[in-house]
Amino acid sequence: EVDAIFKYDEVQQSAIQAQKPWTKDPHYFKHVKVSALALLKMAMHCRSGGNLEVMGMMQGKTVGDTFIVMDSFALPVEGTETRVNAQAEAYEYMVEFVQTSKQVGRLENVVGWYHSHPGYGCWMSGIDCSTQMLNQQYQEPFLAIIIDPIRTVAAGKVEIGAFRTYPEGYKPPDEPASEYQTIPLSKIEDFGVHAKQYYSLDVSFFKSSLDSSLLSLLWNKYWVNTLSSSPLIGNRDFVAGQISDLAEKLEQADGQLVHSGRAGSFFTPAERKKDDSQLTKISHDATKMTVEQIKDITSQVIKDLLFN
Amino acid sequence: QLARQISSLVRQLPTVDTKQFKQEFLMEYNDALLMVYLAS
Amino acid sequence: EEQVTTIRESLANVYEGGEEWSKAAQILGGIDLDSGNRILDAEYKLGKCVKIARLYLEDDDAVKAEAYIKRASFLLPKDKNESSDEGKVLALQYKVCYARILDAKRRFLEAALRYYELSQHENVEISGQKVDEEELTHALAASITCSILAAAGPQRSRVLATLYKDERCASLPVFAILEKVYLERILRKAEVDAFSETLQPHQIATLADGSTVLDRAVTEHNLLSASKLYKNISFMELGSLLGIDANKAEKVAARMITEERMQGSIDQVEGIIHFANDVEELAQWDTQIQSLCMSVNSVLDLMAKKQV
Repeated sequence: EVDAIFKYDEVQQSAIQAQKPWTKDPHYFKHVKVSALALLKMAMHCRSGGNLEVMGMMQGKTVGDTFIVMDSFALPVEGTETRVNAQAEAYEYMVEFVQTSKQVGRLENVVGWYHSHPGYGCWMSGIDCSTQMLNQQYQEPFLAIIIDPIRTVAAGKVEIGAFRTYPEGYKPPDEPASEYQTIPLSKIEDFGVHAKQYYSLDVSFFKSSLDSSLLSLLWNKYWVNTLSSSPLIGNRDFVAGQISDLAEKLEQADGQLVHSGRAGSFFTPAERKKDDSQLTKISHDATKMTVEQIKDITSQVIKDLLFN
Repeated sequence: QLARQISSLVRQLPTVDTKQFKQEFLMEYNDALLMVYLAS
Repeated sequence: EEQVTTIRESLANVYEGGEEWSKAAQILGGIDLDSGNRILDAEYKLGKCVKIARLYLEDDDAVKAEAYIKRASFLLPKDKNESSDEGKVLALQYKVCYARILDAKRRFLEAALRYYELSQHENVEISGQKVDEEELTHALAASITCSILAAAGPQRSRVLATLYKDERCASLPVFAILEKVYLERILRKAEVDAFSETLQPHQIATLADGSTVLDRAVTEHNLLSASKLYKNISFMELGSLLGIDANKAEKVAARMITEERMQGSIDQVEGIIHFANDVEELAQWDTQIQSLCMSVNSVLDLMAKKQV
């Protein structure tokens, strides 16, 4: 049963392609299941890019309202945030890769693209939205996944988001607020303007029985990596950037607070509430950053007690 | 063989005990405490 | 001019047949390639320059060979016939010649890079046949030799890393010494003597100070290895470790520090060298923890194996 998900039913997939249920409902797809293999490959590829945005493609299938990502491959392009459809540079590579994949028994089609947002969170920028809209016009069904490799290391869990855009001109119904995430000041505008153009899908993971046994074998050695790594040292640049960003946000909020303080009576309760929520966000960001630091320094102290 | 390996292992402890290490370690520790203070 | 050229070419062939390489080169060198009276295409001029350079190299005259190969390097981009078989052969000959000249002139690091590039020509086809595997292996071995003879430092470390990670090197007899040099281990006399037997005459030539090229390379390498092991050491002890006298050890160390290939300071009054390493204590601590944890792991594995 665990491995049944790995079976590829060509007839079923062709039928889905013919029916195209996503054309009737812009919100049709709701879930994403990512295989352990695809997740590992994507995370490692994004991590290897360092501070550069990297991108790749995902292979898989759809079952009902769920995307199932079986595998992924990297594309030889960089700087995906600099132009719409950076993928275009790699079309030849993509075509050849997919053709060769089928020859070696990977029958799944390309079902999406992934790229990294090093250090600034999982959300769709203006360029990402335009690229994804283009993809959804010509390559349906298509999914966008974004991974933040730097926050992954800082938080100790994979920062991943899956998204689909709405068609041009579509007005989405009001959604409940998604989980809060820190957005750097330099990206806030880009984040805000396009926030309503896409929605996020629920991401879960699966692994085969072989994956399970391999991972459990690796787990026996994993403790060595945990003890011999110091995120405190590795994440210094990122933390410094976060503190600097926080300082800028504080200055901005401070300026606005001063105004509202002096001329408080001229501001409506809604406007005053907006300032409060800005400060709340800042304190939330500061708390998160500090908790991560505490976690890292705790591990250093434990190592000191253990080994020294 | 096992006893020798364990003996060799034990002899590697403490892993580091230098003044420079203590300085660096305490500096990181103080930075983290400072962050907690400022955040709170 | 055409008749004179024909005579010169024939005479050069005669000299070549009699293995009088320099004479043949001189005769060919008399051909006026920049004559305004005849229109000579770039491929012809390139061919002549490469041939003259190769002839001089046969007689170990690297200086004259270099002059002609430099002329050839200006002509290479102008050769419109580079994709033809003759063009490919010429390009390969040029690359081999250039690498050998750098080797002969003791610019070992550059030579190593050029040889390595040559060793990767496995997909080049000439007249339907791929480049001989033995030639590629020979180029790879030459690259390893040159990188070992190159001046110890960060640039050489990068080249060594590339070679060490290349799977093909593992099967070469010179791999053992490559591994030791890459891992910055001290080279013993027996290993150095065995390696010197594989070298060419110019690579074991005597320098102005009486030592050979190999001696100097080994001394510098061992000094760098010692700098990883010791925080400080007296020149007397360093000299006995390296197999040279204390004064020489001090001179070599001073040169390496001045050229920024090693970090440290010398107290001439006390006769002690203090090594400084870039790696911070916390990062080194992690490395020690890792090796300790791996030891624990192997103890546990042994216990499990013996069912203790």
